[in-house]
Amino acid sequence: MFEATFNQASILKQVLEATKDLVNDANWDCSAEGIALQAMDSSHVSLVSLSLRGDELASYRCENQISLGINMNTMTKILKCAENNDRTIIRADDDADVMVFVFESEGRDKTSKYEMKLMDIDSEHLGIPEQEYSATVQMSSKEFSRIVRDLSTIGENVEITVDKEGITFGAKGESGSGTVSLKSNPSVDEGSSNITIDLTDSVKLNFALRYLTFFTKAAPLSDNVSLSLSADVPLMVEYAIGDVGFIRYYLAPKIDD
Amino acid sequence: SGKQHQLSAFFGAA
Repeated sequence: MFEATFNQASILKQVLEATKDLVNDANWDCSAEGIALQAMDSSHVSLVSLSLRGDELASYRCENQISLGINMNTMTKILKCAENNDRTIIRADDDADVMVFVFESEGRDKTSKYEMKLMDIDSEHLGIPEQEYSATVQMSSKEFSRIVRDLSTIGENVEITVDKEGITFGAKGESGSGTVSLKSNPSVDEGSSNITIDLTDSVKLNFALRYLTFFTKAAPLSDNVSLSLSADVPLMVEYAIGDVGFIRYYLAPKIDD
Repeated sequence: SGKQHQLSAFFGAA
């Protein structure tokens, strides 16, 4: 039996918003440690990896490992039936073909119960190696969303350059070009861009903005985002989910042959 | 600019 209780529905709602545009169906792999999900987009260019630790949830139990095949759009719709502050329980029996959702209102005077059919999903699982990155940039998640949105109006791709001066995002299109530079600023002043850069080697890589736009849907989960880059390897974009876990995205770079 | 590779070009099957 698997059962996880979230003090508020909002975390699950935000996790679904952060994944549903990238992935239609995904296996939620539940174990004694917690909930994990790994899924690629249909073109296999990007990957989302979600981890929620059971011991950081309001309550959690999972005796036997279980893989729950979930249609992300259906789950999004069911979660819309919950208020943000509703205590939310998700539950599935071993060998169950449904997941049960229970939403309890703040005053405990209203309880809603929904059942969602589970699916058999045959998904390809990738082994993601532990990677030392040449550059890791921590910045405001809102700022990152803004830059991705702004440069998407110019072109389809973004060139990300990280060096000791800071990070620069650049896009070129048929009608023009744009760049946004953020200086690394160790003195934390009010109103500064407030980014930190951990750099061993300068890097310059190209990525499709279309996927970065999907990743920025995770911004409500965290005030900060971290971008990890090395030459010729996938970008990792990570949003922490409080103390509960993280959502990480990987995106294959565009490389000149 | 550049060719879009799939992730499997970088990560192996688990």
